[in-house]
Amino acid sequence: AGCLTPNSYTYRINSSPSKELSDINRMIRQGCV
Amino acid sequence: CELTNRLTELKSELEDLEQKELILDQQRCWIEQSIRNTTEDCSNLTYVKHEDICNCFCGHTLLAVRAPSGTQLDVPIPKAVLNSPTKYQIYMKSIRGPIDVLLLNKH
Amino acid sequence: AQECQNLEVERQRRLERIKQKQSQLQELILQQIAFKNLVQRNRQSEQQANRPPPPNSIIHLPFIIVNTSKKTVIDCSISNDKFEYLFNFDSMFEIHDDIEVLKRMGMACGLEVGKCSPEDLKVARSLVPKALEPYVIEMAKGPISNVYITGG
Repeated sequence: AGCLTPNSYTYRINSSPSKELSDINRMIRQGCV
Repeated sequence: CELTNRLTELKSELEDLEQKELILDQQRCWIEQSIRNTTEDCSNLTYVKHEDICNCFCGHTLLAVRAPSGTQLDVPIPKAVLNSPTKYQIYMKSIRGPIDVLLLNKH
Repeated sequence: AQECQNLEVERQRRLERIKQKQSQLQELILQQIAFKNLVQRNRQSEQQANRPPPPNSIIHLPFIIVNTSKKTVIDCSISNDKFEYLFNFDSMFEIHDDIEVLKRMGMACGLEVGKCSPEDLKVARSLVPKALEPYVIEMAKGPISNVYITGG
């Protein structure tokens, strides 16, 4: 399935590489759009 | 003559790199099999204690999430809304089984 | 000259692919070392305590951790079948996987940051297939960025 919510980052437990979590954490730190 | 030499060098190097890539693919298979053996043979011992996790993230509120492989997490890009705090969201959806979330609050 | 140009492009493409595969292999080697160290630690703890830890004091792999400040207000909605969760935070959070937690626990012998003592290196080498030991030795000096040729 694609993204469940618009304009979001997706990660799949025990499937996606750890790097995708780093991307999410960086996006959260950079804060608001 | 120079071009001919460079061509010969490149062809030889590409063969080496092809060989190197095959070795890497083989080594990846070995280590993935080794990881599967460990997690399957010792499944009763692949756990961490709550205090292990709390010691890694001192002073924070922690949510430990256990979910079936493939469970999808969606993190929308935060939006700043005028005169109200930015909202941060995580949306989790499993298709294979229930999701368990544990609140770990050392303090 | 054109053929040279094409082979140069192919060479660059292959080098990039090899570096990516090497980086993935290093991550898998770290995972294997961390898993085996964790299993050994838990086995020793259980033998010393003569019993497994209480089930409500442990979390089995795989898991992820969401961590946020203790001041954060978290609002959570859960579907009846527990297949869907929606969390709202009024402050930033971070998400980490179990491998990151194992690294922070020291289970990867410091290889993830290239700071590995000789004793830890000895332990780490014993936890991977023989053919991959050269990688562990190289990783102990720091992340391998160039194309590292090991034996077959």
